Amino acid sequence: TRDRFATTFEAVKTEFQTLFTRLFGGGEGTIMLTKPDNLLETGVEVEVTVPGKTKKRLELLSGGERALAASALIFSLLKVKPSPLVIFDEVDAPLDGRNVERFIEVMREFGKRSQFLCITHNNLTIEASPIWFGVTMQEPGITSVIPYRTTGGQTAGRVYVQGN
Amino acid sequence: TRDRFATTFEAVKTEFQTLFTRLFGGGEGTIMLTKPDNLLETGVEVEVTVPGKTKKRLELLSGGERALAASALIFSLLKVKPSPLVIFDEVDAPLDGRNVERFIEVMREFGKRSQFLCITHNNLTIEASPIWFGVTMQEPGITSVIPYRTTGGQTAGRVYVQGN
Amino acid sequence: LRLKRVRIVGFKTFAEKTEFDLDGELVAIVGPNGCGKSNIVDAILWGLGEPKPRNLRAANATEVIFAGSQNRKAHSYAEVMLLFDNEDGSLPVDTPEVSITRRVHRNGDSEYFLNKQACRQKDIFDVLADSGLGKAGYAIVGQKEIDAALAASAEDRRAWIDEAA
Amino acid sequence: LRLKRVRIVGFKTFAEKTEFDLDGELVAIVGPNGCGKSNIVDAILWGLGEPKPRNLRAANATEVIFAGSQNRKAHSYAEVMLLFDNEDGSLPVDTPEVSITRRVHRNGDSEYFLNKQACRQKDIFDVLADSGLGKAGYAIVGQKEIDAALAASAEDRRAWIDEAA
Ligand SMILES: Nc1ncnc2c1ncn2[C@@H]1O[C@H](COP(=O)(O)OP(=O)(O)OP(=O)(O)O)[C@@H](O)[C@H]1O
Ligand SMILES: Nc1ncnc2c1ncn2[C@@H]1O[C@H](COP(=O)(O)OP(=O)(O)OP(=O)(O)O)[C@@H](O)[C@H]1O
Ligand SMILES: [Mg+2]
Ligand SMILES: [Mg+2]
Repeated sequence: TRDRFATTFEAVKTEFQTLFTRLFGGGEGTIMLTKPDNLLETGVEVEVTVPGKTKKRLELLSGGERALAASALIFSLLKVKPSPLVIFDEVDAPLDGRNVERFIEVMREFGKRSQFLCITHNNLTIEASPIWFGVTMQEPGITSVIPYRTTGGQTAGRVYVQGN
Repeated sequence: TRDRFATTFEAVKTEFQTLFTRLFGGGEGTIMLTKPDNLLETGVEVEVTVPGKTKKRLELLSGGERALAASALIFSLLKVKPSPLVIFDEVDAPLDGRNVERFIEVMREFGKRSQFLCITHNNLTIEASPIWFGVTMQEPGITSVIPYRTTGGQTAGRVYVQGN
Repeated sequence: LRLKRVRIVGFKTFAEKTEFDLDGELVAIVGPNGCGKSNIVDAILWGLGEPKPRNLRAANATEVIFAGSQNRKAHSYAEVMLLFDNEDGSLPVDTPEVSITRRVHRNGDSEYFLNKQACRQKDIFDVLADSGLGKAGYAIVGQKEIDAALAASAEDRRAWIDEAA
Repeated sequence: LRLKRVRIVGFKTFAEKTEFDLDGELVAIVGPNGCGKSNIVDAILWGLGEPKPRNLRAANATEVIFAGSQNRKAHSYAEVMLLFDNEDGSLPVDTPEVSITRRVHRNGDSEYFLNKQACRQKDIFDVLADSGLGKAGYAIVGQKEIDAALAASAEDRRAWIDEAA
C-alpha cells in the first residue's frame, strides 16, 4: 500500500499543478509530503502562488482564492479516482464572475465522467447546466423537487419533465 | 449597570422582533435571557420561527436562513445603538434573490444613520448603492481603489471621481 | 457505476415521497433559502451510510425524521433509497442494478437493505468501499465546506490521497 | 460622529498610499477575488486598534506590513490614518475633526497618534470607548463571519447587549 500511496500522490500532484493553473489562469499550485521518508504517516501540504503574486502561506489567500484552490485539489483527486457522484453545495458563492466561468468550464468537463449535482444561486452556473431541479416549498415546510430539461436553445426551452 | 443592561436588552428584543419579521416577510424572532434573575452573568438566547415552519433549534436553519436571522440581530443592535461605521463583507452571499432585496431595503434605511461599506459580488446590492469603490490590482499584488458615483439614473451615469 | 435514482420519504422536509432520476448530465439544484436543497445532500449522504448525525446537521440519529410542519404531524420513520446502475460491475454485487435503502424509526432502530434484502450497515460499507463513494468523501462538498479542504490538517488531507489510491 | 477619510500605506497590499473619502452614502466595494477588498476591512479594524493579529488574518503583528510583490520590495512599516468628523462632540476630544493614526515597524515597534500627537494604544481605546466602534464590534462583520452571530454562545451574545448599552 506504500507504493500505491506514492503513485497516487504523484498522480494527484501532477493533476493539481495543471488544474490550478487552469482555474486561476496562471500561477502555480503544488502538493508536498510532510514526511517523505515515512509514507505511512506523512501528511500532505499544499503550496500555491496566485498569478501576479509572490508565494505566501495558505491562510493569507482571500476567500475566493481559497475556494478556487480547494476546488483545484478536489478536481485533481477526481481526475485520479473519479467518483460516480459529485455534489457541490454553493461552492461557487465566494467566486467572482471570471472565476465562476473557469470553474464551470472545468466542472462541465468532469461532468462527462461523473454525475454532478451543483446547488447554486449563481445565474452563470444555473445557465450552464442542461438540467435544473427546482426545489420549492409549495406547502409550508414540505420540500418538493421539480425537474426541468433544456430543449433546444436556452431557458425559453426549459420544460417541466412530467413524472421524473 | 444592571438597569442599563435590562433596558438595552428589552429595546434590542423589540427591534429584533420587528426586523426579523421584516427580513423574513413573516415568522417570529425573539431573544431571551438564560438567567433572568442574574443580569450580571446571564447569556442571551435567540429563538426563531421561519415563516411557514414550526419553531426549531437554531442549528437546523439553512445557510441563508442563518445569515438572514443574524443580520436581523445585527440591525436590531444598530437600531438601539447606531455605529458611525458599519462594514458587511459578503454578508449577502448565502441569500437568494428575494432575501437580498429585503436585506438591501433594510440596509438602505440604516444607511441614513451610519456610514455603510458593503463588500459584495451580488449585482442587486451593487446596483442599490449610490457609490462604488472599484478595487483592482492594476499592478500585480498592489491594490488600488477607484471611487465611482452615480450621476442621474443608473450605471450608465457612473463617473470616475477624480482625486477622491 | 452511476447513481440513477434517488427516493426520499420522511427524511427532514421530505414528508411526501420524493423521487428523481439522474441520467449523467450536469444538474443545477436551485431554489429559495430554506426550501430543502441541502437536505437533498444530507439525504444522499445518509443513504450512503453516513454514521455521524453531526455531519447531517442533526443532533441525534432520529432528528433526521420529518418533525412535522404547520399542517402535518411528525413521521414515524425516514427512508432513503439509492439506485445504482452497475452494468460495469464495479460494485461487488451480481446484478446490473443495485439498490441501497436505509431506514430509521422514531425509537432509534435502523434498517439497511441491499437489493431489497435486509442487511447490516457494515454490508453497505463493504459494497461501497472501493467505489469512490467511500468514507473520506472528497466528492461531496457540503455548504460552507469548500474552505475545509485548505483548512484541513496535513494528516487529514492525506486521507484523501488514501481514498483515491 | 462619522468616519470621513481613510488613508492606508504599507498595510498588506496597499504598497501605494491609498486614500478615500466617505460622505455618509452607502458604498458598495466591488472587485475580483484577491484584489484587496477584505484587506480594506482589516486596515480599518487595525486602525481602530484591533490588538489580535488573528482577527486580521495575520500570524503576527508585523505580517500586516506589505511583504513585497513581483515588482516591489517589502516595506519597512504599515500605517493607517482614520479621520473622523467630530462636529457633534461624541468623541471626548476638543476638535471638530479627530484623526487616529496607527503605525507598525518591521522590528515590531508600534506607534499611535491622536490628532498627529503621539499617544498610547490605551488612549485610542479610551477615545473610542463609547463611540459604538468599541471592542465587541457587532457593526463590522468580516467575510464568512455572519454565521458567528448565531453560532456564538449565549455569553458571547450578551457582550453585544453590553456594548449597545
Ligand atoms: N427533521 C426535520 N423535519 C422538518 N424540517 C426539518 C428537519 N430538519 C431540518 N428541517 C428544516 O429544513 C430547513 C433547511 O433546509 P435546507 O438547509 O435544505 O435549505 P436550503 O435549501 O439548503 O437553503 P439555503 O439556500 O439557505 O442554503 C430548515 O428550515 C429546517 O427547519
Ligand atoms: N502583508 C501582505 N503583503 C502583501 N500581500 C498580502 C499581505 N497580506 C495579505 N496579502 C495578500 O492579500 C490578498 C488577499 O486580499 P483580500 O483578502 O483582501 O482579497 P478580496 O478582495 O477580499 O478577495 P475575495 O473576493 O476573494 O474575498 C492575498 O492574495 C494575499 O496574498
Ligand atoms: Mg443550503
Ligand atoms: Mg474578501
